[in-house]
Amino acid sequence: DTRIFVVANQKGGVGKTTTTVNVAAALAMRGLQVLVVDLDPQGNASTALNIPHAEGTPGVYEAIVEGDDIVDLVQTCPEHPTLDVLPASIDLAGAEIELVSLVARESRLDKALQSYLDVRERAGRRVDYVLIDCPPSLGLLTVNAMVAGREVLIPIQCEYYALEGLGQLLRNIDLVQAHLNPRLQVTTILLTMFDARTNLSAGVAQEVREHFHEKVLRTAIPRSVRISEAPSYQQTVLTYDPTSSGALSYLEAAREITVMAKRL
Amino acid sequence: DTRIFVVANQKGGVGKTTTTVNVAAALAMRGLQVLVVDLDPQGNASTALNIPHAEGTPGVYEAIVEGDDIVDLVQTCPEHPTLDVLPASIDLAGAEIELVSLVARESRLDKALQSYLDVRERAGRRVDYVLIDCPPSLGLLTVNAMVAGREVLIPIQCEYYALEGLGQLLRNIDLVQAHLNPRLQVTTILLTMFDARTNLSAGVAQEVREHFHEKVLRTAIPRSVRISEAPSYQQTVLTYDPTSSGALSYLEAAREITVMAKRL
Ligand SMILES: Nc1ncnc2c1ncn2[C@@H]1O[C@H](COP(=O)(O)OP(=O)(O)OP(=O)(O)O)[C@@H](O)[C@H]1O
Ligand SMILES: Nc1ncnc2c1ncn2[C@@H]1O[C@H](COP(=O)(O)OP(=O)(O)OP(=O)(O)O)[C@@H](O)[C@H]1O
Ligand SMILES: [Mg+2]
Ligand SMILES: [Mg+2]
Repeated sequence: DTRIFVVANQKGGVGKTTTTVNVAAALAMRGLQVLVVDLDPQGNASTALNIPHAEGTPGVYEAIVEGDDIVDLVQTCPEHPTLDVLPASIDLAGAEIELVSLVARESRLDKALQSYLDVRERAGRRVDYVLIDCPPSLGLLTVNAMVAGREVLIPIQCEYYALEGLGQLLRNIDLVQAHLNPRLQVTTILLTMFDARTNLSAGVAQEVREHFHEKVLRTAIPRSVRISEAPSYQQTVLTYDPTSSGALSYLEAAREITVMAKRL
Repeated sequence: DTRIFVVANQKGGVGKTTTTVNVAAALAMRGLQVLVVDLDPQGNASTALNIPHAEGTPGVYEAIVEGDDIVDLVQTCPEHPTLDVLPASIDLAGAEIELVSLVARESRLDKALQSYLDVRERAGRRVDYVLIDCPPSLGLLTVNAMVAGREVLIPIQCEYYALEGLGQLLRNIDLVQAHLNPRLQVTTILLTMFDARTNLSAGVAQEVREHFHEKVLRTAIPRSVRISEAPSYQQTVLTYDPTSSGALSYLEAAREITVMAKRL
């Protein structure tokens, strides 16, 4: 079965995009077929994967608001040939308000994604992993991702505010499970921007592990300037600086995610 | 005239809340009367200012969706007696969708704020500064802030993605100016999480200064662990660690903002 991850957390700047692109690249480097869906109007994931997404470039807006086929909209990542991207464009910024009055507004991404996965399956290029990068909110774009998804990957920054919004996020996931997508479950928590030198980081990490137990990946992603430099070269840290602590930790996190599949 | 700042940037985690609470506290320490409006459903600003905002606490939701008077909803910050806060609560999370179908949906905060400022003026406690902390999106909550505001303060994190969303933010501000609030102008840009050791920080800072010129405060806020520890003690960095680089830079930034008033 194709694994479909929703990378979500309404707290801003916690590493949703960074996790999406680097885990996707790490999975692609293991030879897996990966699709990234960029649901953030800013298009940071599209940028990091070197996918042109200037205003007017067709992408996820056309798929969910206009009903176009994803197969006509995806672009392949130049650095990773088995990684395809459904890009975001600026038009997506208005999509949340436009979606409010559309029919089946919560499940438009699910419908488009399922038909694309069928096309890929019939063409003998089955997609192994889908990663959906969400904007920092719990509006209709993130709800669309949660209806289309099977697993939720929550990046948690090792900072104080990180714990504050978690309750709200988990409640929203429960609501989607109860009314829209019973298959959805939180399977993966990833600690990001972990700074071993500060008590704050250690404190937050401990609290998260005590709360979420085995769902928290053993690997914590360290705060590393190489990770934040990579997007300015339109690369993931895996190709920008392959032996850096950031690259190695994302490779290890991706390995843990593939191993976990056997447990589910 | 009361200065009304909208602290906005749809990019997440750039320091909107940190800037709102620390500039507000610094202004209050200069004896000014300050009001913080917490428009982020996560209520991080309310937490940092030690304002209880558990589910069910009346606050900004009641003011903008139910039309209650702000004078009945504000709470005073324990650490700073001239700093009042209109708290956010979890109910605010649903407000964006609820607002879509309400009459005068964009100007409900403006109307509530203006009547509160009148009440304060008549009571001889005129408000000198209002700071509105926005969520990381450009939806109806941020639009409400921009209609109520007179000046926009844009925190820009010294990271690569910081520049990507700026165009969209400035376009949205232009739209609000043209159709909803002609008095709104971008007056202040603040560089945050500046790390003098990295080229990335220096590069972003230079680009921002070349683009926005004198609107960029001379003071850049350094990345500092003391700043991120303060909220876990329900304090601003100004009382948590008054002589730290973080506290001193926010004091200086607040001073620059007050001096700028004379120029406008
Ligand atoms: N481990 C890390 N070390 C250092 N910097 C990091 C790390 N992870 C992410 N960053 C940087 O922190 C910033 C925030 O990360 P990112 O944009 O991935 O978060 P996000 O949750 O997607 O943000 P948004 O809420 O705006 O979508 C970016 O500038 C990114 O380059
Ligand atoms: N100068 C700084 N040095 C170190 N850490 C900082 C600094 N400014 C903010 N932080 C930390 O970075 C994180 C993001 O900051 P903050 O929450 O203020 O951003 P925001 O823009 O309000 O986020 P959101 O988009 O979720 O509302 C917080 O954990 C905060 O404590
Ligand atoms: Mg992102
Ligand atoms: Mg905030």
